[in-house]
Amino acid sequence: TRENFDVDGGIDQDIFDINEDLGLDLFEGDIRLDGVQER
Amino acid sequence: NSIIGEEYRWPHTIPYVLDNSLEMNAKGVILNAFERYRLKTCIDFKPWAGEANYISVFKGSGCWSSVGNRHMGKQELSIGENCDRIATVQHEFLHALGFWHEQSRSDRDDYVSIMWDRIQSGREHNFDTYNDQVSDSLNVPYDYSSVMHYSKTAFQNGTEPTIVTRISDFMDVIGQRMDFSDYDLLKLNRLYNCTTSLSFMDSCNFELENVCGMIQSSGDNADWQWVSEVPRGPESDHSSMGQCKGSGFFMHFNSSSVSVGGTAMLESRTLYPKRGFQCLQFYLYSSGSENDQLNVYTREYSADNVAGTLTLVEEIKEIPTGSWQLYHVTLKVTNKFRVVFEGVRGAGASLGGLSIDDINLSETQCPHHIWHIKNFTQFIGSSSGTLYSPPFYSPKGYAFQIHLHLSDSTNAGIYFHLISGANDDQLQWPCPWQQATMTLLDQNPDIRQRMSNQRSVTTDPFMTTDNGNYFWDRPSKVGEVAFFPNGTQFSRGRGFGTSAFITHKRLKSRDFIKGDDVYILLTVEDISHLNSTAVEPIPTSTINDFCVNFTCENDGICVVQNGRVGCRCPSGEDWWYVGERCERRGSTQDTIVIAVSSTAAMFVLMLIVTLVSVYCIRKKYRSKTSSNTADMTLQNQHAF
Repeated sequence: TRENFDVDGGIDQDIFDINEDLGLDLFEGDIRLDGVQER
Repeated sequence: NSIIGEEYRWPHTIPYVLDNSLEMNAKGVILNAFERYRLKTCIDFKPWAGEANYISVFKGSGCWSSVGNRHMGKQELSIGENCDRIATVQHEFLHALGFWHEQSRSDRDDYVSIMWDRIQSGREHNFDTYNDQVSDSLNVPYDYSSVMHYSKTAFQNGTEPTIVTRISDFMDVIGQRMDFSDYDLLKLNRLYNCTTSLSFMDSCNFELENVCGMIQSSGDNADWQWVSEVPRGPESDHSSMGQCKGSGFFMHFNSSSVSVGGTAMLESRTLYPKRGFQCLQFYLYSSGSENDQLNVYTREYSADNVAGTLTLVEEIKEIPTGSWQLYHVTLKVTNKFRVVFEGVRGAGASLGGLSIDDINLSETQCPHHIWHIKNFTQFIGSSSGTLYSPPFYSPKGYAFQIHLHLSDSTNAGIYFHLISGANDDQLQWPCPWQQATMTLLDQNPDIRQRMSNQRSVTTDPFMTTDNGNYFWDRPSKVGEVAFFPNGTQFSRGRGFGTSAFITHKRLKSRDFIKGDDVYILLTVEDISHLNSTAVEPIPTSTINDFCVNFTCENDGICVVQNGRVGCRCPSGEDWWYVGERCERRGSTQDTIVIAVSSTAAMFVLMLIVTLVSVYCIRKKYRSKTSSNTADMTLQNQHAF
């Protein structure tokens, strides 16, 4: 049978992998700091 | 791991906007995620209507959110490409509600070890912890199965795990992105003082003798019995499959004890709907006559009918015998009601009867179809692990099939196929914006504790394949020939889905496989109405419309200022309207005329004044001269 269309391209990507591949360097991988947040 | 400070809390009902930048599938997935919040927590969502603060979900780059309510009016939350998975949306909204990641708890090192040398350089800060001055774990133990926990491979610089759990069994549990865990819900409900939920109504596993407050009806021929096994089956309950000695109860109607047509009715406690639509789920076991049937009624009460009106909702016949079967019944009740289960003895011999267990009632939509796969385990990782569901029809009439791909070594895949069907000549092609939601059911007896794995795909009518065809065009045109098990030929369109639906390890965990049965719940919805979702807010403050009975003339516009009504009058280059209702017209010619006439008037006036003054002066002078001459004696009347 013809290839199915695989939206994940065969890779089980987590949130942080997706962001990493996009070159994002967010706080803890997926948190946007709005400048006020202090650590 | 929740941020400390009341100022970070959202109201229990969060205003939101689904920005039009979002992909269609993402919009549907976000609304499904909201339903999970409504079922398991007291958090609700409502379209933004001008409230001061709201969450704007848009298609940004990646998946991210701020932590807590930032009181910034429009607080953005990004569900970008590949973020359209329901648990990803749940995760990002937990951030917005005030939660950080689970492994950043202050006591994290008691439970996991961070392998610093395996983290990508420059990303180490992502594994910092908060101290308990700024982060509150809400008195809930460390949660390996939190939807907010990093996976073992987060930010790895190679192939070795960056997080190692001190209890090794949890190595492959951390990083689950299926649903809220029990502790996720405990924390969220504690943080927001939840005591109820919008859509959960009841769950009953019959473990307690009070049988969840269910009552036996009068006027029937027998009672339902509270038992833990039946000689002719089932040998055990469905809740724990007989794995717990001394427990495992369910309700049984012994149809062999009554004659054909004999009944036994079991009624739920009184229930109070809020949304007007409900989904009733339960497991049913038949061991009596194959013609035994279960009728499901609602008894709805109203002020003028205290006994309640009994309405037959569904007749469940031809119940497969010898195993627990999952059933869903859709209810549409708006008033106080009970659910009534009526067992009916059917024709033919009966040595057993009907048994019912794990009843759940919620104000959610029932799945459209159920794909029940028996003897499931044998297919995992085997070459025969390519399973196709029976054909189903969506509410719009599209025929479809699900393909479950289990023969891979680590992951199970799932794909949605359109297939040729009876309605194809009347349907729109390519198939527009039908969202297929495929759910691997976690068969936990309590719907609130289920962590079902779900993926949604949406038919984009504009999507093309490399050969230029439309992907979702009519299967008989772009599909391939296939055969049903009974030999019937049909066309099957190309599959659309994911090879990474769930890992085999997770598939074998929880209650996804129960009694070697698996259930895939299927819903195919038309989501074309979501095409444009960013709506103008409806102002919350009511405007007294003084202008209703105040009219302005000559296209004047009625305005209210400082509580007073008036008109803004039109004007042009050299003309204008004036007056309370713009009734008088003015123009620059008028000005000229006025200027000229006033000038003329002024001139005439001045002339008159002048003339009068001259006259008066002359007259005065003349009189003076005459009086002088009269008084003059001529002294010398003589000339010299």
